[in-house]
Order: sequence, then structure tokens, then C-alpha cells
Amino acid sequence: LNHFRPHDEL
Amino acid sequence: MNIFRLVGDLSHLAALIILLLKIWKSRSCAGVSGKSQIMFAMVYMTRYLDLFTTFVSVYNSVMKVVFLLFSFVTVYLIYFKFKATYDGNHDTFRVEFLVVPVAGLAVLVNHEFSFLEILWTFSIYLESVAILPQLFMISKTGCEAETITSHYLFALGIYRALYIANWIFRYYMEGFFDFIAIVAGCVQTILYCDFFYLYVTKVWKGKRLTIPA
Repeated sequence: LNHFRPHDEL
Repeated sequence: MNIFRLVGDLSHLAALIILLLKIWKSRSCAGVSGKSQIMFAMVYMTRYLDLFTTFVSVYNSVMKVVFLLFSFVTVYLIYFKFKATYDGNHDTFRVEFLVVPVAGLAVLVNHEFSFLEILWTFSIYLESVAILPQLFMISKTGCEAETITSHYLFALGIYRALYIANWIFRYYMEGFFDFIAIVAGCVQTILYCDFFYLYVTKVWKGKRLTIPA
């Protein structure tokens, strides 16, 4: 799964 | 940042302010579930620990601090300053039935088995169900929810719905795809659907809102 870390949403 | 996320965040912020103002102006937290508010405080605490580890933007950090602060103040008002007005007898949802399964799920289903990541996952799962004690309280008492409480619930619910639009947008624009956030965000929004319907059909027509048990 392509997800970004660090989490940039609130 | 896109328009869905920005409006979603502002709606989230508005929800917290509406609740604080309601309690402060009326000097009463009648009709407000302290259990939901404690869970939201847990959500912010476990999700925003990354304030200490990563910097995304000034906007991001300021919002996180504000959410934490407002959430703590709300819990303080309910359980200390206006404790006498807190309707604990009607706030009977069993929080452990949510927190324990959610904690278990966060340990089992996460992006990475690390302390911060599991806490982040826990916060995402917990947020999706944290409103249940509040909805339960309104439906159980059979009492009408104050209109201002309805506005609070609407602002809080629509925020995650807007995030879904944001995720669709980000998927096509950036290839961004966070499965955990998306599934939990959909569950969260679905829990509000019944309320949305009642809100639009009743509150917007000037009536008070009751959630049938």
C-alpha cells in the first residue's frame, strides 16, 4: 500500500 | 492541502469551538457526553505525539496544539468546573467496549509495528467510534438535543466526510492512499449518516432534534 509517513493530515 | 481538507479542518475546529462556547455561555454541560469528550482527548493525545518527532508545517502543528488544548479544556469544564451540570446518569455507554477492541485492532492491523504508529492507528480507529456515547446519550434519554449540540455534531461529522473527498482527490492527484484512514473515515461518516438526515430534515426547518432509540 502506498501511504506516506509521517502522517501529514490532522 | 486542498479545499476539501481545508474546509474539513475548519469544520473540525468549528465543532470544538461550538461545543466550548455552548458550555461556557450556558455555564452547563447538560446533554454533552463526557465519555465521548474523554475519548476525543485520547484521540488527539495518541495521534499528535508526532508533534515531538516530525514537523509538517506551521499550519499542521498549530492545529494539532489547538485541538489538544480545546479538547483538554472541554474535558476540564465537564468533569471539574461545571461538574454539577454534567448528566452522568444518562452518559452510560460502556467505553471499554470501544477502547479495548479498538486497541486490539490497532495492534493487529497497522502500517508498521512501532509504538508511535500503533498509537496513531489506535487514534484513527478510536476517532471513528468516539461519538457513539454522545449519540447513545441523545437517543437513550429520549430528550431533545439542544440545537447547538446538533450544530456541533454536524460540524464534527461533516469534517470526516470532507476528508473522504480529500482522500479521493489526493489519490488521483498524488497517488496518496492510506487504507487505514480511509476505511476508518468511512465507518466514522456512516455512523453520522442517520444524524445528518435528522439534522437536515429537522434542525434546518427550525425544529429540535430527537434520535429515536
